[in-house]
Amino acid sequence: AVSFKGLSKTYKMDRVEVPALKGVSGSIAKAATTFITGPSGSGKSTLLNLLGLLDRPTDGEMEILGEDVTKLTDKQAADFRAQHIGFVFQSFNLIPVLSLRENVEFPLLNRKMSWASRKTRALEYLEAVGLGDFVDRRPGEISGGQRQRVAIARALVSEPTLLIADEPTANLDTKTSREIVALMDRIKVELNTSVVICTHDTDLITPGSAIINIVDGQTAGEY
Amino acid sequence: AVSFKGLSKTYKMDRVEVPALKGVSGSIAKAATTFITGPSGSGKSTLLNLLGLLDRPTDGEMEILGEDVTKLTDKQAADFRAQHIGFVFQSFNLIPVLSLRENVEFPLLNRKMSWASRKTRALEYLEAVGLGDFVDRRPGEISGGQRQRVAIARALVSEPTLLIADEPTANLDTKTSREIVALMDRIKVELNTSVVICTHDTDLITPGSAIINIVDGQTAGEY
Ligand SMILES: Nc1ncnc2c1ncn2[C@@H]1O[C@H](COP(=O)(O)OP(=O)(O)OP(=O)(O)O)[C@@H](O)[C@H]1O
Ligand SMILES: Nc1ncnc2c1ncn2[C@@H]1O[C@H](COP(=O)(O)OP(=O)(O)OP(=O)(O)O)[C@@H](O)[C@H]1O
Ligand SMILES: [Mg+2]
Ligand SMILES: [Mg+2]
Repeated sequence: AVSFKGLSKTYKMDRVEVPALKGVSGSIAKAATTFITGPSGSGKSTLLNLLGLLDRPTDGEMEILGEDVTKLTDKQAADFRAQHIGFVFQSFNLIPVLSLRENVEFPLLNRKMSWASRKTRALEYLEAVGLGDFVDRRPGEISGGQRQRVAIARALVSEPTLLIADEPTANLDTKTSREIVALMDRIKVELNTSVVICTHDTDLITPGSAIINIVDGQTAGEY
Repeated sequence: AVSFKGLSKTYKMDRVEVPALKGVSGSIAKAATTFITGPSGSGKSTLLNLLGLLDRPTDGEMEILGEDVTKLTDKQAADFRAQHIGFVFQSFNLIPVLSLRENVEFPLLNRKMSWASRKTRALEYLEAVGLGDFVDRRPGEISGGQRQRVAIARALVSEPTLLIADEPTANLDTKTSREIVALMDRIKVELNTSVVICTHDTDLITPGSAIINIVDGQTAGEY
C-alpha cells in the first residue's frame, strides 16, 4: 500500500539543523499490520507524519496507494489525506470545546452523508472503543486513557484505507490495549485497511507481523 | 508519609454526577515506592490529584506529612504543594513558549536561590533524564517521549518530599522507562522522598512494593 525510498527529514531551527530521519526505505503491505518500533527520540513520529502526509520530507520518494505523493501540492495532499488516511496522534489533538461525539464526527463533515448517518457512525465507533456512555462529555471531562480512545475512534470513523496509529495504547491498561489492537485487526480484515502501529509495548506485536525498527533516524535490524 | 480514609470525589456536571472515587482508604509509606494500578477510567488520576493537593475531595480525610490537609485553605494548600510535592502530569502540561530549561526551572522560581543555581539544577535534572542536549528547545520541537521526560525533570527539580507520577513512562521505550524508575529510586534513597507511581506497565513494579489497585472508584485486591 505504501513504499518509500531514501526518505529524509531535517528540522531547520534558528541556529541548528536536526536530521530526524536520515534516508529510510521500506514498505507497508496492503491489508496487513506493520509495527514501527525504536527508542524515544529515534524518528518514529517523524516517519509516521510523512506517511500520513502531515509533513513533507526533505528528500526521498514515497508512493501511497499507487500515487506518487511527493508530487502533490499542499491542497492535493490534504484532500488525499482526508479521503484515504486515518491518523491517531501521539498527543491525541482533540478539540476541547466539542463533545466526544462531535470530535469523532469531525472527519465525516466533508463527506456526502446525512447528519443522522454521521451521528450514527460516530456513536458506533465510540461504542466500539468502550465509550458509549460518555458521548456528550468533553475531552476535559474524561480520563487520559479515555481521551486516547476518542482519538482512536476519530481515526477509524472515516473507515480509511490507510490507518496510522502513533502509540495508540500508551495510556491504556493491558486488557483495553488488547481490545484496541483486536479492533484494528477486525477493521483490517473487514475493510482491507492497511494498518501501521507505532508502539513501545512489544507484547502487542502479533507474531509474524512486519516490523520496521528505527534507531537514530535510520532503519535498523530488529532487537 | 500520607494516609487517607473514606476519600471520595464526585465530579458535578450540568445534568449528571460522576462518582469517580467512592470512599478509598490507604496509605503511602515514607521513603518507599507505592504503585497505583487499575483499568482505564477507574479513578487513579483522580486519586493522585487529591494526594497532590491539586483538587479537593468531596468527602473523607487525608493527612500528608503529618498535616491534616482537608483543613487547609486554597492558598495554604497551594503553598504546601509548592514546598513539598512534585507532580508528573499524565498529559505533561509543559509551557509551550518556554524552553525546556525554563520549564524545568519554573518550580524553583519561588525559592531563595540564585539565578545561577536554579539554572544549574535545572540542567542537572535535564541531564539526568537524558535531555542535556535539548535544553534550549521548546516543547513543540522534541518528541513525545522527550516531552514526558521534561515533565519528569520538572517534578524532580524541587527535590520534593512527596513525588507523585501519573503514568510517567507511558511514552517511553523499555530501556528508558527502566532508567526513569531507577532515577526515582535513587531520589527516594538519597533524599528520603516518598514516591507514588501510577502505571499500566506491570513489568515496572519492583517485587515487594506496595500496590494500591483501583477498580471502578474503589480499592480492590491485586490482580
Ligand atoms: N472533570 C471530570 N468531569 C467528569 N468526569 C470526570 C472528570 N475527570 C474524570 N472523570 C471521570 O472519572 C472517572 C475516573 O477518571 P480518572 O481520570 O481518575 O481515571 P484513570 O484511572 O486515571 O484512567 P486512565 O488510566 O484512563 O488515565 C472516569 O470515568 C472519568 O470519565
Ligand atoms: N519540530 C521539531 N524541531 C526540531 N527537532 C524536532 C522536532 N520534532 C522532533 N524533533 C527531533 O527529531 C527527533 C525525532 O523525533 P520523533 O518525534 O520522530 O521521535 P520518536 O521516535 O517519535 O520519539 P518518542 O518515542 O519519544 O515519541 C528527536 O530527536 C526530536 O527531538
Ligand atoms: Mg513519537
Ligand atoms: Mg489517568
